[in-house]
Order: sequence, then C-alpha cells, then structure tokens
Amino acid sequence: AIKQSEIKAYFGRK
Amino acid sequence: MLEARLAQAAVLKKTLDAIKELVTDANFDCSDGGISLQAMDNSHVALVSLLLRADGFEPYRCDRNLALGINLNSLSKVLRSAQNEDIITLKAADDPDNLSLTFESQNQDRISEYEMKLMDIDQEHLGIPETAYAAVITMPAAEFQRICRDLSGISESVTIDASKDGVKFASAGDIGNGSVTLKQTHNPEEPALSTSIELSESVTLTFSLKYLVNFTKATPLAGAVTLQMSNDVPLLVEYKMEGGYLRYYLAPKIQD
Repeated sequence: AIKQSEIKAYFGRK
Repeated sequence: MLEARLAQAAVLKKTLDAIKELVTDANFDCSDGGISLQAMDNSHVALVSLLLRADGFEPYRCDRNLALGINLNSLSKVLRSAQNEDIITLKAADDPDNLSLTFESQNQDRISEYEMKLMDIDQEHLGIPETAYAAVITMPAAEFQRICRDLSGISESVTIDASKDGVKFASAGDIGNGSVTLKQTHNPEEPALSTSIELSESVTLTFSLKYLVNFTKATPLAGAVTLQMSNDVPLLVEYKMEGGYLRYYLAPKIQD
C-alpha cells in the first residue's frame, strides 16, 4: 500500500 | 515598530489567495530583512514558506523583530476592500494587539483605513535543510496548473518521473489512466514559456494531487514555477515573484 508521509518526518524542529 | 508600504495591493491579495486554503492561522515574522511566514497545513503534509523582502517595499522600516499572529481568512476579508492597484501600508507597534492597514488609490483620492486584531500563535518552526536537488524543472506556471487540474480528474495521486527523456506526470485511477510528458524547450523571446530540466540523477516520486492543485493557486503570482525533487525527500514547488518568493514543500507518498 502507498501512504502519505508527513512533512515533519523530513524537516526537523528548529 | 513596523511600517511597510507596498506599491501594488495585488501582490498581497494574490499571496493570501495562494495560501489561505492550506493555512488557517500564521505568524508573519517581520525583521529588517522583510516579512516572512512559515506554516504547515493542518494535516502536516505540506509546508508553506513565504518571503517578501524589505526591498520589495518602499519604504520599509522594522526596528525590532515582530511576530504578527494573523488569521488568514480575516486578513483576506480585509484585503478584499483593497483594489489591485491600491498602495498598501502595513503598520504595527512594537508589542502590537492590532495590525493597521491603509489602502490608498493611485491618485490618492481615496484612503481606506482598517485595523485587524492580532492573535498569539505558538507556531512550530521547522528547519529546512539546504538541499542540492537531483532534478530541477522550470516550466510555465499555467502549464503546471493545467496538468495538475487535468490529472486530478483521473486520480488522487500523480507520479512525477524526471529523467533525461523529460518529465512525466502520470496518474492512474478507477476510470483509467493518463499522463503528460514535457520535453525541454527553449523560448528565447519569452523565457517564462520555456521548460528546462536540470538533472543529476533520475527521480520518481508520488504526490497527492489535492495539495498540488492547491499550490497552483499561486499561479497568478509568477509566469514560471520551479519544481525541485530528489528521491525520498519532499518536493519543493517555488513561485518567484518580484521582491520575494512563495515556496511549498510537499511530503511524498511512500510505499508502506
């Protein structure tokens, strides 16, 4: 299955 | 205090139209460099990053950093009262409760003054790493809008495949499938109508069309759009305008 990833999985908290 | 005068209200009106459906509330961060905004959409799939540089305003003055917490729907309602050609002046005190907006007609025979309440927004700021993308595609913004709209009739998703042969947008859904392939073109008369593909390696990624269609609401801001992609990282969709940019980042769909 294909699922939507979240942007926070790629960009860290500043 | 902040005082920023923008020669064309249209820039701010179009910018708001391009982000207000993705983001409800956001801080407009004002510094001596200009006005910026970074916000995720409610489902944390996309990120909007806006910069209106100080040199895009005349004059621009910001004595200390300010975060203006704004409900974008409210700002959009206020901006509806500005004509496209009006001159807009934004003003805020150092610890502001309100944002003041003045709209002047070109020949200064009408001056409208509005005050908008500000809100406290505790917003998460994400660190976006500097990325050398494997594929950089610049194309007419209207072309990208049309492709996204057309394929959204076929499927919820689009697979973008950038290779030396071109860039292919492909969707498959219940009713069938469809694809659009763009080759590199060069239009020296009108560079904004050219398509350029810079590639260091082939990239294939799948994205939600709902978000891409939403990003294309920025089409009136720029003649060209740039898509930047690397495998396994978010897509960057950038609209460059005079005095700044509007960037959207979109997390890819991945195999579970």
